[in-house]
Amino acid sequence: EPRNSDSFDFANYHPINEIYAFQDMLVAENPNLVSKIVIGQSYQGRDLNVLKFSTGGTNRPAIWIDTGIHSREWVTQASGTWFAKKIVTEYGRDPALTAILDKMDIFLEIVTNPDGYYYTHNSNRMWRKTRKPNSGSNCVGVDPNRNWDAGFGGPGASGNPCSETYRGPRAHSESEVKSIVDFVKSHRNFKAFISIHSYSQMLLYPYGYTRTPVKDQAELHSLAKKAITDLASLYGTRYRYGSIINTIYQASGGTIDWTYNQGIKYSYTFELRDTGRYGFVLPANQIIPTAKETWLALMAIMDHTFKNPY
Amino acid sequence: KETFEGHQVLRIVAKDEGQLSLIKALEDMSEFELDFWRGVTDVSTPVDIRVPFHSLQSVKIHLEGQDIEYSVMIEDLQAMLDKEQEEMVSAARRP
Repeated sequence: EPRNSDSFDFANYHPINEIYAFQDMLVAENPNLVSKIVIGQSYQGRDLNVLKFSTGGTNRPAIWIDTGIHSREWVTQASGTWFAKKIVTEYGRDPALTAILDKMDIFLEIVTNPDGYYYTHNSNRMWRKTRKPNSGSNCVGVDPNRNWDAGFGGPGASGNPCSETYRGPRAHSESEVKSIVDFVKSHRNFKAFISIHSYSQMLLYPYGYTRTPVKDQAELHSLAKKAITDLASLYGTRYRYGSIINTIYQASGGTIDWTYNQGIKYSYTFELRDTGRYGFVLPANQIIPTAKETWLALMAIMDHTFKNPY
Repeated sequence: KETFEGHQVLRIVAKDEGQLSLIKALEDMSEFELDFWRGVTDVSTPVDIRVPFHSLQSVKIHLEGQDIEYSVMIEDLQAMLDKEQEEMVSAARRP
């Protein structure tokens, strides 16, 4: 086992206990910058851990980042782990990140669907949903990216518990979703919300449930362009960008549609690397390149959020 | 532990909107037990589908019958998962 977060192997995939241990190490090593908040429990009773990066203050304007809400998208949890270390090492070194953290807090949930993630390691590598049983059905789990109260139950989500895009019996029925909802509502000062998925190389903004453009469409579009340009500057990885409904397909009950409707203007969702060869089974040697290029886009969004208070 | 012996992931590219609708229709063919890794979006964007071994022949015949182009993105999913597992284990053993 690694003795400290420096010796954690960021270039490999890890089971949930190792990621949780890494989080605790990071907190122990950086008590003045990182703390761990347990925002709730998963259906199977696992802690929903959020790392808070803060240099002080009370209820500062904040940025949310989550990875791994779809459990089989392993490169996202791995990238989240890398981001956590990056924030710690770059604070005080990178002027842009330092300026952000001197005024704002960053919250990072690395394993957003812990039951699902555990299940992908132990029973079914291809599992995407939560692990809550559905009454009246043999099929388990809800798609936590269709479970939010934003056009919930509309087109682009399934009412069939056996479907990979099953929306759940009601909005926020999943504790993994409800815990974030409660946390965001009680915090009341999130200015950016970034939810990270894989794969298909896209950076998307709301909406997914309706064709009505968001009122900040022009700004979100131009910021997305800047973010993917910065991302591409490292390895030339090309992303598409736009609203969810125009870029992928109609999807109701999605995370960032809800966050945008809560007043969080800079709401984005990423789809990380698609090599055209591996899909969800992206080899571990691609974790760090993926995380590194994504970090550039994250910085573009975080920097813009910092410089454009609202 | 669920295994995926013989499962393939097909990357399908539609030529036009008509073909796109035919690919979309596969979503409703529950007997194939398909897992859409990348769903149907537009003509310029490929669709990736994990196809269980028991459906492979039928799905391929179905696509070929409609003149829909596809390539095999992952030849044997389980082989790839075995390799992933092996790498994790050997990484964990490294000092």
